[in-house]
Amino acid sequence: LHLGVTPFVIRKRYNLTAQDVGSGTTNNSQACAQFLEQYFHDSDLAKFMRIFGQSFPHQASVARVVGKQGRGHAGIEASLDVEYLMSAGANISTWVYSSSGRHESQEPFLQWLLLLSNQSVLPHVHTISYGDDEDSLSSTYIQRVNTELMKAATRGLTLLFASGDSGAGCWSVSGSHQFRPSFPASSPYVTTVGGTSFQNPFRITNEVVDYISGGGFSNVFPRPSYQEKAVTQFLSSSPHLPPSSYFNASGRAYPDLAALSDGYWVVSNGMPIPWVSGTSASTPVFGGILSLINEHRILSGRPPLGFLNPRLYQQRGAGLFDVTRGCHASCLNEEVQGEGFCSGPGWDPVTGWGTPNFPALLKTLINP
Amino acid sequence: SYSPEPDQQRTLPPGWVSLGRADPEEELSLTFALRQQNLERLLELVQTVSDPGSPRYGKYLTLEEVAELVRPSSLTLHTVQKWLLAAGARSCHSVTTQDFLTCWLSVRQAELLLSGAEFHRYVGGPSKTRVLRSPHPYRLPKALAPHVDFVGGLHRFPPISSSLKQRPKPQAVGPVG
Repeated sequence: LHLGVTPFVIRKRYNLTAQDVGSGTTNNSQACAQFLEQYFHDSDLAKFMRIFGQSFPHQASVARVVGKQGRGHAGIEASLDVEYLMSAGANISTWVYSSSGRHESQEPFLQWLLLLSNQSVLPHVHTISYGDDEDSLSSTYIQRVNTELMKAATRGLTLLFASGDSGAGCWSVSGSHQFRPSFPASSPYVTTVGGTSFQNPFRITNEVVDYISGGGFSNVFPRPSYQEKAVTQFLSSSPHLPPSSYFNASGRAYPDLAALSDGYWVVSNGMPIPWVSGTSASTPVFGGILSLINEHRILSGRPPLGFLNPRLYQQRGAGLFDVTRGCHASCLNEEVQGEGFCSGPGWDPVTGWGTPNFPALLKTLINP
Repeated sequence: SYSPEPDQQRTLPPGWVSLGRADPEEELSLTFALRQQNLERLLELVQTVSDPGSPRYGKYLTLEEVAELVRPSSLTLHTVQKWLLAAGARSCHSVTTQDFLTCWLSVRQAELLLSGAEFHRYVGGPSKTRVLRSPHPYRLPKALAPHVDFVGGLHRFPPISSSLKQRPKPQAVGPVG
């Protein structure tokens, strides 16, 4: 029984014991980035860990803040990112990237990309809460950002992007409705994280789709070969496919993974705040768990996981709880009546391959 | 001249308000994305270092090796620097991979350099975020088409509202002991 998602609930559901924490002896590290110009306060993290972090060894302050941290109001997103990245990836050195303090004529996400191109030493895992509708961005910009994400992948960085909180999305193109994919979630060179809820919100039970979970098919990027089999299987077997005019069935499909995104407790500006929801919550949770797996890999002399998708799709969901119930939101019209894609066995464009079962996932990702 | 981003949305996103034209003498910072090289090779490397079945799995590149691979040609670097200096750009900073250049210019210089651009100040969101953006498309001299992908800082607005929501407390489903 529980009254909202806390680190205890996350660690219980994903089978993390009190021993599943960073060793504190490696160069392992993780980072979270949000571009809302929100501030993050160390005092919130310390308070959060005092309230919710007693059952596992953890760090109560971040290792590094990149970007200015003013004395402004802390933002829920900035607080939540750090608190849950450091609860799932406990006792692992954590950086916070904050775009506050940039000049008025700069673009925060672009500045983050420049940082990636200018720092030799960076954390292995990055969780990023940022996305724009694909159709609002120029193709030149999208292709160039995609190249920047490829550069990060060749360096062994794991970039996890939130899949977005508008379900399949919806917009009207020359009078008819279509789903609206989000970028960089739709980039073939990142790992995208969707969202789930507990079937019973007060019990740690199996998970179902959180209706906000972003997902769908890119209108810009063709499907990468690593996901061809899984996505074709979904398209040929799902009993709930929306009309084909709503989406580009040959596009890069996302998300790749998921985690709980509903009903989190967050401490921000000294206040514990309940029932916070969004894929900006599920993304740091999954990021922390991948950092723990990196910890074990580094301790056994292996390189960090890097760009995960080719391996993830080869392993066909091993080590993950498959989410097979529920659909996410989409266009409110007669034709689809607010329903986008629905989850099903194996990969699906709502929860990807599913949510982490840490000991099983560690077993599948520790070697080679 | 040509427009590098004809399909970039320029309508004002919800929640933003225009405060009018920027002062011509104001300083602003623009980011120039320079054309990279060897992107085919980069794509191959992404696949070989990320595929567990590849002999090169996990053998990642350093930032310096990535820079060596994608660095713009010296013609690109020279052409863009000459163009920017002639326009009065100063305090230009590059990155290790040399494929981005951030420079400071006055609004007046920027509007001359990027023909068609017109910088306005906008304010938006709960934290009253302020930005300088151009509601009009910019164009570059044709000679730069092989050297510049796009110019950052003209059209895209930062997010101002979190997509996180505080949902109402769920109603108990079934008898809760």
